[in-house]
Amino acid sequence: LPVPSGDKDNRLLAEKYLRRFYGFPAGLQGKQQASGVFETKIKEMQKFFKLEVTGNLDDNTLELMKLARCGVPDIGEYN
Amino acid sequence: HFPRHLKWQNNNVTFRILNYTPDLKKSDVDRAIRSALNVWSDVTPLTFKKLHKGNADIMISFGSKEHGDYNPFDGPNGLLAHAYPPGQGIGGDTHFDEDEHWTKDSSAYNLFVVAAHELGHALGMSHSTDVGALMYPIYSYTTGYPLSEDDIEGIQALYGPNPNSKKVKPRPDAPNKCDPTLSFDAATELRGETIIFKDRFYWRLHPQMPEPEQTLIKSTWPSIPNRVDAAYENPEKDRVIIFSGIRMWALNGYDLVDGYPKYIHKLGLPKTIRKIDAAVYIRDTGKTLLFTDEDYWSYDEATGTMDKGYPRSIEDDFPGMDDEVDAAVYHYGYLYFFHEHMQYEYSYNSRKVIRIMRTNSILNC
Repeated sequence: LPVPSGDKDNRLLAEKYLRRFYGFPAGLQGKQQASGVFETKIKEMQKFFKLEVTGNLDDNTLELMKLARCGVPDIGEYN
Repeated sequence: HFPRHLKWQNNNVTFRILNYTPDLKKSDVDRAIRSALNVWSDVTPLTFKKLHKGNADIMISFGSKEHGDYNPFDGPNGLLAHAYPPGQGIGGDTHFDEDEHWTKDSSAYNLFVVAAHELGHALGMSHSTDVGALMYPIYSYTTGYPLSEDDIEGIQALYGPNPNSKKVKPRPDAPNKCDPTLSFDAATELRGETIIFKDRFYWRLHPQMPEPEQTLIKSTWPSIPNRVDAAYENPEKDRVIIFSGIRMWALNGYDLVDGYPKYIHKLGLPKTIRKIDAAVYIRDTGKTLLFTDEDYWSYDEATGTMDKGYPRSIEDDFPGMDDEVDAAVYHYGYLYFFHEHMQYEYSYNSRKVIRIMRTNSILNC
């Protein structure tokens, strides 16, 4: 089924967040690889913020991604 | 810390403010930056010298979207500022997003609070996972001394302590929910969730959230004190009452109700009562029990008056509870008293304590 646009926006927001703060690789990769890396990075972010580590873009994780914050990455490469 | 524990090799660091936000007077910006630097110099040997021209170690500026370092800001909210670890060139430089509204208070983003955090990066601190630390990545407005023990430990690991150290009172780190000696300050329901207050924080338990979520009280309710003594929910009125000292606040959902704080004595408590230890609403009777030291009171929510014949002794009326109460909640005929690191399940019907558990078993520990 086509992904509902709301979910798609949230997914893009999450990818942008993870790219900026958790070193999620830029650019498109193989579908399987992308979802694996995405889940891994979500887990890193959930662990950092002491959220429940699910690897899923659940409401709490998404809500935290929308909070005002500092632009320095939380872990990983510091650009 | 950043990789390789990047730090300034010289304790005499220079800084320069390249431009100013129109949101504040120039002198307010100067003061905010100086105060933010003093936060770190108070606990280290570092000194900060202001330059008015030329290249300083820490170059401070306000810019919006792409502002010269290929690390663009994003308009209002979202990214507030960023800074670079110590080093040559852009190292140490600190940038604030001009699309934010910068203030001296809590009405928008407080420049001092954000500057103190960013200058932590400029000195070599990376982000902390402690929700109460200044170096925690999410913005929250706080008053009082900004550094937690976690922050001080981090910066002194890089530069050592301030040889002429001023006595500072660091904020205790966020309480660990699985600490076996954990006690609670207060507990209440809130529209199906359970809120547990401890120190400057509260945990939020939701039936669909196995992991309690810890948050700073002030990041949700800036005007409520850093410490809550007691709290209860009256679901009929959709109100949560929060007590701190001799004052009380009312919430509707997470929103503060106008007209508060009020004095607790409005409930009919004598002036000699200066603090409520615990409060719980008993749905079956429509009464709210207020616990103070060894006694408790009964407040009739329907009439808004204190019942006659109180205070009564906790020990007499709740056999098995022979000590003070830190917090209390009521579920389906059972009162849960929390005292220090134990919780007591008291059956209203059989009028006795039927189970004793650890206080933090409610936090899945």
